[in-house]
Amino acid sequence: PRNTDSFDFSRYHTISEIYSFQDMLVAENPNLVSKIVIGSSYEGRPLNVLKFSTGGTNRPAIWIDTGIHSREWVTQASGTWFAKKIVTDYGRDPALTAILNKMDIFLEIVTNPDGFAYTHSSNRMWRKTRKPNPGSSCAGVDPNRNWDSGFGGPGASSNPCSETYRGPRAHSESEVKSIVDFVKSHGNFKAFISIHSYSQMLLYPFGYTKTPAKDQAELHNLAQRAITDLASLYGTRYRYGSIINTIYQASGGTIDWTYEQGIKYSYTFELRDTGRYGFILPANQIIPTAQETWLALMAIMNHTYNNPY
Amino acid sequence: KVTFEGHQVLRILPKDEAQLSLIKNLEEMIEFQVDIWMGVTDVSNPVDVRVPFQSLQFVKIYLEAQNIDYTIMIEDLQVVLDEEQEEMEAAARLAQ
Repeated sequence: PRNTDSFDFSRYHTISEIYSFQDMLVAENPNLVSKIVIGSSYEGRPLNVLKFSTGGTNRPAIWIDTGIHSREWVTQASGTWFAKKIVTDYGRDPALTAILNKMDIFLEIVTNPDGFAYTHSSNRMWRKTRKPNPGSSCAGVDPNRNWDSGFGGPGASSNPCSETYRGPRAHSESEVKSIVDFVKSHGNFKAFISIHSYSQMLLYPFGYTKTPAKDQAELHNLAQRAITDLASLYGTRYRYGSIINTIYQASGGTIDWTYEQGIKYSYTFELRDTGRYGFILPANQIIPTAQETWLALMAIMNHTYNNPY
Repeated sequence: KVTFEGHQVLRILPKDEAQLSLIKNLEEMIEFQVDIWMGVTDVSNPVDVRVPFQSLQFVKIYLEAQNIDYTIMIEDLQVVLDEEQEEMEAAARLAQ
C-alpha cells in the first residue's frame, strides 16, 4: 500500500509488511510518530518501537508491546491497528488527545521478530525466540519467562526443549534485555501493557508469588473497569485477576519485572479466542478484537493519566 | 516448513484436582510432544493441547482411561493453517 490509509488491517501480514507500515506511519506523521530501534534480535533484526509524542522531554510514558510470543498473530495485527488508531484519534478523541498532550506512548509491535519470521517461513506454531541453546538440539527461550523477577522459580522450565524454557540466566535474550535497558534508561514509565493471546483474560502481578501486589485493590478495580469497557462493544467476556490466581504460577514474567521496577499499572492481556480457533484466529476477527481491546487500553491509559504518581 | 497434518487440538475438561494433575503429567511426557495451547489453571477452566498425529491414540486412551472428558477443538490443524495461508496469499494478490 502507498500509505497507511490503504493498509489492510483486516488480514495478517509478514514482518516486512509490518516494518514498512511502521516507516510509512512515521513518514506521514513526523510531528507525532518516531521510530526508535532499542536493539536487535539474535538473528539481527531491528527491535522497532514507535514513539507517539507531542513534545516535552522524558514525559511520563505508557508502554504497549505485542507479539512477544510469536505465534500469537492476532496481537501483532492488533498492535498495527493500535498504531493507526493513535494517529487517527489524536486531535479528535478528547481523552487520547489529553493523554498525548501530557504523556508519551511507546508501542513495540513485533517484540519477537525472529520467532515471528519463523512462524511465516517454517513453523506457524513457534512461540519462543530463535537463539540456539548450547548443548541442546532445541532452540529458543520463552521471552515471557526470561525476566529477572522470580527468575528460575516454579512456573518455568529448565529444559531447552520446553515451550516455557526460561533461558540460561535472566535477561539472556536480547529481545528482553533491550526492553529492560530501554525502560531503565527512560526511567519514567507509568504503565506497561504486554499483550498475548489467547484465552480472554486481563492479568496483573504477580505470577511468581502468591504475595499480593501492594496495589492489588487498585489494579483489580481498574481491570474490572477495563474489561467492562471491552465487553461493551461485542460482549466479549474476559476473566481478570493476578496471574498466579487466575491462570497459573509463572516465573520470570514481563509484568512482574516491570511492576517491581515501580511501574504500577502493569498488565498482561490475553486476547481472543475462547477455544474454537486458538492461535489460528480467523483474520476477520482482527479488527473487532483490536477495537474492543482498544477500549480496555483507553481505560488503563486514562486511569494512568488521571492518577499521576 | 514444519507441517501439522493430522495434528488435533483437544479441549480437555478436568473434573477435579486429581484430573488436573493427571493432565499436568501429560504435559511432562516430553516423548508425546504435546504443545500446551492453554495451560492447566483450575478445575473450572479447560486445557487446550495440540497433539501430534503419532501421539493422538495414546493421549486419547490416556484421557479416556482416566475418565477425563475432552472435545476436539481442531480436527486437523494443517487444514486450518492452509486456509489461513490461502487467505493471506489471496489478500496479498488483491493488494498487488
